[in-house]
Amino acid sequence: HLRLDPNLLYFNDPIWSNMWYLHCSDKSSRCRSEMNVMAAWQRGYTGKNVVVSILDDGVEKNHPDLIHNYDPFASHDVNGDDQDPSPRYDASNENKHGTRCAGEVAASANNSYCIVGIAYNARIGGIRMLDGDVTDVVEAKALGIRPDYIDIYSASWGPDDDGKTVDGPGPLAKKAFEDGIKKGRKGLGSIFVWASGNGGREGDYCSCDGYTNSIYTISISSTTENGYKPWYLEECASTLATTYSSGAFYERKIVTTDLRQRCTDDHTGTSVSAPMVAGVIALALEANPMLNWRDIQHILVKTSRSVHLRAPDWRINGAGRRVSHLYGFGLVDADAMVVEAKKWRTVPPQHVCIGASDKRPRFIRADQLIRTTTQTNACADHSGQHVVYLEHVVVKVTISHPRRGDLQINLISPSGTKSQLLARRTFDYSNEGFKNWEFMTVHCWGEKAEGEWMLEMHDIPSQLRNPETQGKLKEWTLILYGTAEHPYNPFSFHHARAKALDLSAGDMEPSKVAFFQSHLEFEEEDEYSGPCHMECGDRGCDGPGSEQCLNCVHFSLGNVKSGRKCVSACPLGYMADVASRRCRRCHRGCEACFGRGQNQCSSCKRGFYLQPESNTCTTSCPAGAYSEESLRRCLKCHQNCKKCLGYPDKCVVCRDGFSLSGSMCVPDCEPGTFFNVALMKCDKCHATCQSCVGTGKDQCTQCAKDFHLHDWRCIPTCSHGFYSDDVPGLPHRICRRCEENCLICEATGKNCIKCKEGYSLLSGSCVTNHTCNNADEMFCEMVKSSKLCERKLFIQFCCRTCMLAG
Amino acid sequence: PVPRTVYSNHWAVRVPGGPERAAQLAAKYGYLNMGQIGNLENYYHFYHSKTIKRSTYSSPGRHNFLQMDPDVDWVQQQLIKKRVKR
Repeated sequence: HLRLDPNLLYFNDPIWSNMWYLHCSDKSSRCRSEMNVMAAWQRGYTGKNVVVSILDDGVEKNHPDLIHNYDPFASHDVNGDDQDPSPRYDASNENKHGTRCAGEVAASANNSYCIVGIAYNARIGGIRMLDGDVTDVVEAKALGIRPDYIDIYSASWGPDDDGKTVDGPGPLAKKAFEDGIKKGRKGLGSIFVWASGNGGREGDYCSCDGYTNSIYTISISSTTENGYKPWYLEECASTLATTYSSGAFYERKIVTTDLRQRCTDDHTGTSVSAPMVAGVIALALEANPMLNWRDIQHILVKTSRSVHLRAPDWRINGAGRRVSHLYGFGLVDADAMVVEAKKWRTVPPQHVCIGASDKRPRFIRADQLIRTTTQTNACADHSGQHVVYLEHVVVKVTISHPRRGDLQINLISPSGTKSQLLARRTFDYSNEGFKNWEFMTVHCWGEKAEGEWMLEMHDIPSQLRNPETQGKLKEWTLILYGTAEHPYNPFSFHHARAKALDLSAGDMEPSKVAFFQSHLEFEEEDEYSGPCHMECGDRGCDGPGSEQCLNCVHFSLGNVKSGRKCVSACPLGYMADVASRRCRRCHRGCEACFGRGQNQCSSCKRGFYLQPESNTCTTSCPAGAYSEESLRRCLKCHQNCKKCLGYPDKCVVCRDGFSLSGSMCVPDCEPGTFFNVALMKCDKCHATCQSCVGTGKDQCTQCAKDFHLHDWRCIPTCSHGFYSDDVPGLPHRICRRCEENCLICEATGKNCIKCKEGYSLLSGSCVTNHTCNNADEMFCEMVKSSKLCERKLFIQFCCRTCMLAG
Repeated sequence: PVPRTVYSNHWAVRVPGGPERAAQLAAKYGYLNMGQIGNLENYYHFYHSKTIKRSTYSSPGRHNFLQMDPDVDWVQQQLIKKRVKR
């Protein structure tokens, strides 16, 4: 840790004081310097000799804050097919995006202009490729511009974040990514940084964006100044890390360079998060230029921290790392990045283990959870493919489904880490399903690959669907990426040399500490010379078991009384105390926690639900929230919902101004209009309707004046076989069916006037011509005396025969 | 409404025979060879000025001849992708 001296690093750039996410010079204001950028600067890392290029709509190369670091060799114009990436200027400044991103990376420091870039001495270029038709060729060209010269490509764009798009790189762009990874930076691999997506308001999920969801890109999300989820943020399991970005109106924004040589603090969304991380990676590459593309991802995983970021799903994976679907492994830490980079030893080679495709078709029934498992030895029998320690995990699926947005997919690793590969997307009504779509998760990073993997699929219809059309999982394949050896502590046999037990003095009474120390000093033991358990630390062991280590690589579990053993990760019900390398028991009801207190739970045991506001585990959820069974947490109902069941948008009671449409709460519309879910606006009903559920004339729910509701239509008069009737509480009349077999009935509906063929009118009712044709006189007397023909229920009972018989 | 596929008048072509062969093929079938696609070896960018710039229909016809040429491994008419700045 460096002691920061704000006076040592003062810049004369006029907006420097507004860069709250980099420094805390004003002690009276709120401080948000957890990204530790200044500490990295103080170590002398500012991005020198590192080349970053922004793939976007151009870069204003003569912007006073960029001109000094601008690098023409890191630039190209794919749209104009020349070397100049200058943006096309128009009245609306449409092409400001690339220039804004570039400033965040490498705006010059101390030039009395605008801001200070995170890597203010890095070289910056622009690849202009968004100002024209974007095709696979355009993307492939952009991703492959001078891969031996450009170190980091930063992209803050992608397929539409409208909550209904599933799209990713085409074959050429995919190949460009692969080529960049294999050959870029003279074989070390190009670094591709990607913004996770802005579709939060549309319920989008970034696993449906094949760029952020790729193992080759570093997917970056955003958090607000106060550590909240920004309204625009998309979640997914492939997000690796996070930076600050703009949030609610009362939270501070990000400042950067702008088109026409200006500076701006406009709303930034997730777009500046990618260049911020590109800048931080530039600092790390300056510290150690030999880092390869996977080293960078490992260092990000290792150094990013959850700090105060608020997410309902923070959990510790099987390798002891806190990870969430909102923020990946957390906020980037530039200082920790450069410190790790400096001493980093290249991770072992990447192994890829492709599991056998499971092609057994399985129907996905609505409202039912289906699970399918695969047991893997992670290619243990192929040395070049064996994956022991995981990095990325990909699940390739082919699914047919009548409404893709109703699907939810989870993957559960052998260590029990549950990654949500796909969440429900309200607006995704496509019936195209997924064809060989690769969902990726980083949540199992560092875990052991071998064992049983489970895929969970849940189809929760958001609207009425044809029950006869079901979804079907047609094929799925598990693809494991990782290493055969431990990435940070390659397996080695330790010899017991040091004789100091790894017992934290804080855990024992002083007398016991003294006893143990003296006991150890004088005790003579036969020296053990065999291999130690792989969880044993550098002090060696007294035997091969994990309970015989003298210290631990990861964590020790247990206590002096019951005995201790080394584990790679703390089991459920315990928290990993990183400082003391101990597993500490959580409070009752907590499954995972960040402290031992009742209000320090991060996930709950079965039968308990986490209340995110208080971090407590309770047996029931408060009003406005529902208990999510699989996550075991209380989640808030959708903002339009007053009460919901099982899912945030499975509403049962709506807020004022909203009404139920299926299980959704949609805004109330003016009379004569309805809420069109596809267009997300009120649309006109057919002229005959007073209210409706669609534009068609057969989609009325209430009719205009003087019309009658019949079979969802509003008609001026009822047709034959029906009569007009009032319904209390309804503004219109409805057509009711006359009694059975009646062709025309009175306006009251009580008496029939004309019967269908084969029936005869009898006392206002229709009786069949053939019923009871053999009643004798005596029988008819009985019928008459009992007045059966006056009672509708018995009118078919020989009445006609008896009448004919007099 | 489901977004419609929009075809452009650009093609990606894989020609293992090298840049000269790619240039010959482009000339033979009436394309303008825009050169190699970035760093992708054997992949070339062809442009056809007499095809509609943006169309909701693919353009087979004459382009099938290019596809059928024995020196061509793979051809793909380029689709215009909706890409959004974030």
